Amino acid sequence: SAERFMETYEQLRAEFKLVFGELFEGGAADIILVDPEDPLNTGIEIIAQPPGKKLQNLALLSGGERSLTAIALLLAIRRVKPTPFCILDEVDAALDEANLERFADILQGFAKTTQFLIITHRQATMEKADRLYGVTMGESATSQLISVKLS
Amino acid sequence: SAERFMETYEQLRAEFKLVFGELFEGGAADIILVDPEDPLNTGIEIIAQPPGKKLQNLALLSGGERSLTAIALLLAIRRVKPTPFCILDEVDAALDEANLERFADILQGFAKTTQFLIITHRQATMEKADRLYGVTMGESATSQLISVKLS
Amino acid sequence: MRLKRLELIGFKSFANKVTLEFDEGITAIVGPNGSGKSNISDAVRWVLGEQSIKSLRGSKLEDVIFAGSDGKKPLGMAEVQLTLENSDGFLPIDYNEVTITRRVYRSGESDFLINKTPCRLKDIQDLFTDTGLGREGYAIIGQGQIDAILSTNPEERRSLFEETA
Amino acid sequence: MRLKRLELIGFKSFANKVTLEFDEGITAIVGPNGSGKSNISDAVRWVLGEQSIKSLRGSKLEDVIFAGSDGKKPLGMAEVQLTLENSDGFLPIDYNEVTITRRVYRSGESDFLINKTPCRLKDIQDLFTDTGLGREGYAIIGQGQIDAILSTNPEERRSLFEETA
Ligand SMILES: Nc1ncnc2c1ncn2[C@@H]1O[C@H](COP(=O)(O)OP(=O)(O)OP(=O)(O)O)[C@@H](O)[C@H]1O
Ligand SMILES: Nc1ncnc2c1ncn2[C@@H]1O[C@H](COP(=O)(O)OP(=O)(O)OP(=O)(O)O)[C@@H](O)[C@H]1O
Ligand SMILES: [Mg+2]
Ligand SMILES: [Mg+2]
Repeated sequence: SAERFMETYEQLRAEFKLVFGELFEGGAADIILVDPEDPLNTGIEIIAQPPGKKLQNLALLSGGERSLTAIALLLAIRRVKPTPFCILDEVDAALDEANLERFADILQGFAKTTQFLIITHRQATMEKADRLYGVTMGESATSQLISVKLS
Repeated sequence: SAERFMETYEQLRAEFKLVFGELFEGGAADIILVDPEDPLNTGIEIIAQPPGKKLQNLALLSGGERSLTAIALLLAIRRVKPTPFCILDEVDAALDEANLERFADILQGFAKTTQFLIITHRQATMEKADRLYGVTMGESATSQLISVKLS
Repeated sequence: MRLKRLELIGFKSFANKVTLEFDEGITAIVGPNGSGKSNISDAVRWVLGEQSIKSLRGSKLEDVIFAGSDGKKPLGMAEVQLTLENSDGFLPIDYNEVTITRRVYRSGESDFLINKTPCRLKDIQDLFTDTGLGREGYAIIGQGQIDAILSTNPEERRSLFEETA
Repeated sequence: MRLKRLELIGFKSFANKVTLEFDEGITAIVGPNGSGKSNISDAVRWVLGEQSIKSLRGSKLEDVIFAGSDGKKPLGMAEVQLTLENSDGFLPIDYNEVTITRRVYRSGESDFLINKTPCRLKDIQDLFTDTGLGREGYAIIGQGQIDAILSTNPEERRSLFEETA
């Protein structure tokens, strides 16, 4: 229904602005309805402006800035519609060390109410884990598992 | 012409097999003409089999294995049709530490005859550089450059 | 509700059975390229009822069965079991613990079970409708997918919103 | 032939002029997210005659001109100069050193120069035809493009081969 869509839209927009601001330590972001008069058919635009920079097309953002913006959107969705668990496969690949630290901290906060299964190569992300599974290729190209409980 | 295509194909295929074997320390790879009778129209298939594993569809390879296979193809093209320089923007993003070392070593070999401009976040790649440029966001969201000559 | 346990037997590179136990918070999966990490994520997608083999990086149904290697013959079956803790009634089923089992044989035959009771694929998919764990809920983000989240066209972005609503 | 020097003035995030000098071997460009590294790669593409604004991540021609920021006004022009060492005659032009200049103004006007002599965009593009430095030569690999190399469809893969031949 149009009402429910608008309600979800307002929530998602608010959460997205919040999480974006935390991940970028500033800047501005928004979710815009192309045609607010027609909620059930309108297109949806995403706006992202890193701190100190001029607002431009999403495409002009750097690889790391796009990753961080997408992560902000994902986490905003998780706040509006919580799922019991969430699986993330190497979403931190393009982040530099500073952005990675911020991402890992914020993820830890979200993990208080959602189970996260995160596949990663990055040290800072691993350090926030409550449990670590190491996967290796054993003999005969068969995967094996080692479990390390950290907390 | 069909002859020239076949000649290029044979060279590229040979170089691809070589570089793949070096990057994966084994395994097998190939470039297959779907219809060898019709060189000017045939589709082209890429085959990649990491060491010890069964030959399967390219899509089933892992992210890092696909990166390494694509890098092998790129470097094979560089051997068949050398260009004076080559620009690589974060092609090493998905590689684990072991594959990264091997990539950096092999890149160093290729760099004897080709100039490489490589954008990277990875330590092992940076260590092979003859010259390093650091780019940072200065005041007023303006990029600035610092130059470090290493060799 | 939360994930409790995941078991893989013969699924992709997991020729030998592995069991993952889950607690609250963050579980990190680490390891070298090609070791099998993303295959674990594929296993969860598959056992929840994913029908598009393409989104599991395969091209035919049997691509999820261990295909053999230099030192080992192919297996004839793949099985994934997912156990969920359900005492909050998040899943519309009258059990505190729910185990979903999915099996596929080289013949193409499949088995589906909820708490050891055979059922249809549809019954498993229905269990997770409206939970946000379906295809467009963005609860499972695949490798390399993070950039695509921003590049979705207006129609896909709409369906993302509708799934969240 | 080899790259000698690259100068960016007003190109994307490079509001202040920067100069990169190139030697033999490997030049690495490093720095934080959003600092301007990929913009340097875009600058080389652009000065070599790239006409697709989309492949420079823009949507209109003036997207490559410094757009301003909290602390600085937008600029009216962007310029990139690429200097190449050509004593081996790799480029079909009778100079040991070749400087390509490309400029664009907010009005939409453009300047193109080869060794300070005005020319058309086509003259620059023609200089690099068959050198492998064109669009399909795969000499410039953009961020996130590495996976696409394997996922190209049969037609794109053919044109890659033809470019290499
Ligand atoms: N049916 C199958 N039988 C045997 N091996 C398989 C099967 N399907 C996939 N594999 C193997 O699993 C490996 C891929 O595993 P996966 O994608 O999980 O790696 P990964 O740990 O995520 O690596 P990366 O860090 O590079 O992303 C591939 O080498 C592939 O050959
Ligand atoms: N015309 C312009 N004017 C001002 N800034 C611009 C312009 N075009 C792009 N930018 C800025 O340049 C930045 C992107 O730079 P670039 O893509 O080179 O980053 P990067 O160093 O490659 O980062 P990453 O490591 O994340 O890939 C963006 O923040 C964008 O806002
Ligand atoms: Mg993976
Ligand atoms: Mg970049």
